[in-house]
Amino acid sequence: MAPVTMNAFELISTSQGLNLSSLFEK
Amino acid sequence: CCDLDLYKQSRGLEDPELLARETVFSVSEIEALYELFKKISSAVIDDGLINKEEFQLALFKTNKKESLFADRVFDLFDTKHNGILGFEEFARALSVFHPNAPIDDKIEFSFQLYDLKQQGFIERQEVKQMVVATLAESGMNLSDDVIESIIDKTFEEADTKHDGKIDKEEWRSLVLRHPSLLKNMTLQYLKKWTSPLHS
Repeated sequence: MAPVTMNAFELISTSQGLNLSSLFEK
Repeated sequence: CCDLDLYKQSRGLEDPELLARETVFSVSEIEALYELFKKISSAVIDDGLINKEEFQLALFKTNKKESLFADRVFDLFDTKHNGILGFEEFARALSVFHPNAPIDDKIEFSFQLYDLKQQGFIERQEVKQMVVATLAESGMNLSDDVIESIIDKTFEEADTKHDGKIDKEEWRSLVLRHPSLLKNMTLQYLKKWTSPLHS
């Protein structure tokens, strides 16, 4: 659960679509 | 019968030295990156180019997933705006994610990523759209009130000019105060992955 104190961009940055390290995984 | 743009894209690894000079990668890193590129670009159509489906497949290991952010990242990588990535585009874009890339490049890329309408600022409605998309992706459910409070708080802090939008200068000052917001702009993995020790 995201706390209200969380920065919106902090939440957004958890998106799987922004996790490019998976490009390197088989 | 043919898309001329396809033939304008450079295919293959033509000049690794030049690309190494223009990015933060070494020649051997460029060569390692090219091997990855070949793998991704042959997943659906073996044409030496990455299309959006292949990019999504490499990111999510499935082409069934729709993602606002995967689309945004692909569009930013696609500097020639022709819907496909050549190796040069791929290497230049990933260079920004290298641990040794300048922080200013990371700040600029992340700003463009979140500036969905490419207006030169991030407006509240765009932040809401991205928050809602992130929550939907992860199956998290938050009430509209909670979402609005999170965005209120973010704007209270980020929008120092109080004009209801976050411009590049405000973005820069926000991420310098909260470096964790740029965490996904650096792939530590990239350094390890391209090192000669990687098997």
